[in-house]
Amino acid sequence: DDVVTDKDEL
Amino acid sequence: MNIFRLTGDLSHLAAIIILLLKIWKTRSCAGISGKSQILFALVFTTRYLDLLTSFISFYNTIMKLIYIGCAYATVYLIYMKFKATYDGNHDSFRLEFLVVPVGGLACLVNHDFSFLEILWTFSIYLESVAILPQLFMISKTGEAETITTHYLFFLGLYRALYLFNWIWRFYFEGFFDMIAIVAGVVQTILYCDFFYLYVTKVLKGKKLSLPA
Repeated sequence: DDVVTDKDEL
Repeated sequence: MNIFRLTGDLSHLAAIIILLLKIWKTRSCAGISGKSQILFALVFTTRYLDLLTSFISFYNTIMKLIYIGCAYATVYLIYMKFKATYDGNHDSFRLEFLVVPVGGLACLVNHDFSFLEILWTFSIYLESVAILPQLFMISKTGEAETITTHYLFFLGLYRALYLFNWIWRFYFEGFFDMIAIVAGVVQTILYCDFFYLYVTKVLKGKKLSLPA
């Protein structure tokens, strides 16, 4: 899903 | 993970550690904006709430915990342990002028109108301007200790490296997050004036002082 942001990046 | 992302993270870590060590070794937080440090603690707290809901990687979890822990340790040193050395008179930036508009913008422009996503968006916007109280303080006093400028350099370099990371990810992964990119560009631009002074003065062995 593209609405959930990337939580891997700090 | 690419080389820009990794060096960006390490640059960020270096900045945080440099500041903590500076305060600890000199037993003083003179010249450091406690307000910027409060904002960074707020940035990490609102961004890393996913620590409670999901596991991404060992690296991810450890780095998030270090960033949060160091941010609160820094605030503690400034406002509690070395409070007597805190230069509150020069740290006069009004936090509500940043937090309130940024909170409003996060509610209006986000990827998903949910609690975690709005707080994540808030943290991205807030981080882009969180250094302003520190830069404001330096402009008021007209100077900064050399070690403080090293801190600012690594903190600015980190987001600039993230910009290269996002260019890399766009080409090789098709990944693209407009909110992070625009905020990251704004954040990096705020450091440009400082980068210029850092290269032309500090790296040549001079103290950073602004013309009166």
